[in-house]
Parts: sequence; structure tokens; C-alpha cells
Amino acid sequence: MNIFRLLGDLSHLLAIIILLVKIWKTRSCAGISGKSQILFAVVYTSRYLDLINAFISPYNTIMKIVFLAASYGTIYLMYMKFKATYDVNHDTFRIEFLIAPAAVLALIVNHAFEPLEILWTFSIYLESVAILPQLFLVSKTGEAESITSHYLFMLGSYRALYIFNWIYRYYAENHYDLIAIVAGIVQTVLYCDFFYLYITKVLKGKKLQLPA
Amino acid sequence: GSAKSHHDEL
Repeated sequence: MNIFRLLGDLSHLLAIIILLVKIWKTRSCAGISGKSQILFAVVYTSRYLDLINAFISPYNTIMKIVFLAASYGTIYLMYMKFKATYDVNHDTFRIEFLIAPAAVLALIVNHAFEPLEILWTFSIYLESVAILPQLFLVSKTGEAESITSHYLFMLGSYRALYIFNWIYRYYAENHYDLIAIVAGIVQTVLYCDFFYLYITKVLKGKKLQLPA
Repeated sequence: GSAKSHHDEL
């Protein structure tokens, strides 16, 4: 564990909490993509199946359980409790176009052709593009509430911090995982345009509005 | 990187 990884995990946790609290407090999930939330639930489920056969540390186990619970909790709030506020007409990204290629790629490019390993690889590939329905929703409506922007910023920071973690681990531990690194870089790049808008607009107190 | 070591990250 190094500082970059810890900060990355905390950003990730904060993003998830921001989203849950926002939906709960406003009693609304307007502006949030349920498709992205479904993809994240698929990501955590396929990656954290190792909860049953691998123990790393109490920290690791607790975080995995929290991510899984928060993810399914968000889906419950969006698709059950506050379903009436869900922006279904704008949330039209076809997630099968992300799931199918991630699955095929995981079968071809992996560390070992074993069920849990392929599921882990699939989760890494799918996570790298799981935010696309959310970014698509923001681009369709042309704006995002500032709290949604904070959520996206924390979620993007998490993977960016993980890149620093991987650089650190490469030099300090001689550890690296090319699958995670390449997918993590793709994931971070997808946020770059958003980071720019966040820094130039949201941090100056303006609403995140896309140019017409 | 070995095949198993990535399981220590989240």
C-alpha cells in the first residue's frame, strides 16, 4: 500500500458515497446514467468473486464489500425507489456494445485461461469504458449538476491516482500488470475532456455546460 | 508482474 493507491481508493469511495448521498438527499437520480451504474455493478461482481477464495487483508475485503453493497444500493435507488426520477429517455447508450467486446477481449488477452482470471480481466476491460453511458448522458442533456460533476471528478481521479500507484510499484516493488495499466490509462484518458471542463468551469462556481 | 499479484488491488 502506498499513498497513491490509498488516495485512489479513497477517491473511489468518496465518489460512490457522493452519488448515494446525492440521490438520497434530493430524492432524485436525474442526470445519472443507470446504464453506467449497471456496468459498475457487473465490474465489481466479476472482479470481487475472489472474495470467496483469496484473502488479501481486512482493508481489501471490507472495501470490496462496501463497493459491491454501494453499487447494488445505487441500482436499487435508481431502478426501484426513485425510478420515477430516472432520466430514461436520455440514458440510451447500448451497453451490450461495451460488454460484448470486453468479454471477447478478456477471452483473448489475459494472464491465464482460468474462469476467475478471465472474469477479473473482463472486469478490468469493462471498467475502463463503464463511464461512457454517463458521459453520453451528460453530452446529450448538455449539462451536469455540480454534485454530478464532483462525482465524476472523484471517479476519474481514482484511476489517475492508480496510474501513479503503478509507476511507484514498478520502481519500488518491480511489480507491474500490463492489462491493468493499459486499461487504466484508457479509462483515465476518457475523463480528460471532463477534467478540463471541471477545472475551468465547476471549480469557478459555474455549472458544467457543454458548448452548444 | 505475476498473474496472481493483481488481486491485491481493488
